[in-house]
Amino acid sequence: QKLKVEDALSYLDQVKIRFANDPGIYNKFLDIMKEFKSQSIDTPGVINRVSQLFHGHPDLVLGFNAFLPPGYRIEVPK
Amino acid sequence: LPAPQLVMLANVAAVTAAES
Repeated sequence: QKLKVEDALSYLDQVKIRFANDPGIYNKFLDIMKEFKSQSIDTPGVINRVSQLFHGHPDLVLGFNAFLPPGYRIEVPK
Repeated sequence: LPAPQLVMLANVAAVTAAES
């Protein structure tokens, strides 16, 4: 399934709302994405950082997985 | 680039960050 810009905006909103009391986490997520955009980090690097940042938030991890290319996903502990 | 959807998310995040 192809995700659209609206899906990305909606996901970013979800992250922002979740960490409304701790906006540093939302800003860190934006920083990770900026570093990916500027190619400072690659896809596995993003996966590594995001899995640490969203540890304990399996719904956010699953939402993020939807943006990953085939063959990549962050495992959610059961 | 091998991760077009992730690039799209990164682009949207960059715009969002610039606006806030």
